[in-house]
Amino acid sequence: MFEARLANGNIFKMIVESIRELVVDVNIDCSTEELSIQCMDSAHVALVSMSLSQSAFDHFRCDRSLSLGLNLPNVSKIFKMMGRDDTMVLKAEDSADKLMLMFENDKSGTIADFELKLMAIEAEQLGVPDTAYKCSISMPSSEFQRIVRDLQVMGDTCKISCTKEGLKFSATGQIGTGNILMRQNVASEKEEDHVTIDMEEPVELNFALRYLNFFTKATPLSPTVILKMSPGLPIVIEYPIEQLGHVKYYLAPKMEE
Amino acid sequence: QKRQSNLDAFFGLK
Repeated sequence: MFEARLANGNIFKMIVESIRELVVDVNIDCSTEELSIQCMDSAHVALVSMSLSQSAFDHFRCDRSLSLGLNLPNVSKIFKMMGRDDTMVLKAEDSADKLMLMFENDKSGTIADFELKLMAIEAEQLGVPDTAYKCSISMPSSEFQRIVRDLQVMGDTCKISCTKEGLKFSATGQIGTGNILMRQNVASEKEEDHVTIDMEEPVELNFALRYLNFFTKATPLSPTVILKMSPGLPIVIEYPIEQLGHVKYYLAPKMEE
Repeated sequence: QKRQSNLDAFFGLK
């Protein structure tokens, strides 16, 4: 029997919204420790890795590890019926062939419950190696979203280079070139406005802006975003969910022909 | 022109 109760159901809704355009049919893996998702997009260019700890839930029971095969666009439709302040309850029997979702509104006392048929999804588990990245940048997630949106006007590829000058985002296209340089900023009072750049060695990589734009759907989950890069490796873009978990995106670089 | 690589080159399938 799997049963989990999340007082702030909106967190789970935001997680679904942050990945449903990138990965459609996913397994939500339930263990005694956490709910997690690890899934690549159909082109195998991006990987989503989500984790939400059992400590995020007011009640969490998982007798046996389960994989809940779901179509995220369908799950997203059901979450449209959840109120902002609703409590969310997930429930599935061990012989999981369906998932129960319940939304409880404490104020009005209404309870909505939905049943989703589960799918059997062949999951290819990927070995994501632990990497000591050469550059790690923490910045306001809204800033990253704005940069990605603005540079999409200039072209379809973003060059991200981390040097001692700072972190530079560049895009070149028909109409010209755009560069946005961010420097370390730990002066402002608001922690959330800080930009911290840890650079062990300079790194310069190119990425498809279309994917970076998909990733910024996770912006509502976290005021900060963490970018980690090493020469010639996929970038990791991490949106921490307070201390409760994260949504991480890995993106393969575009290589010089 | 830059060619898009894919993750299979970086992450081994378990």
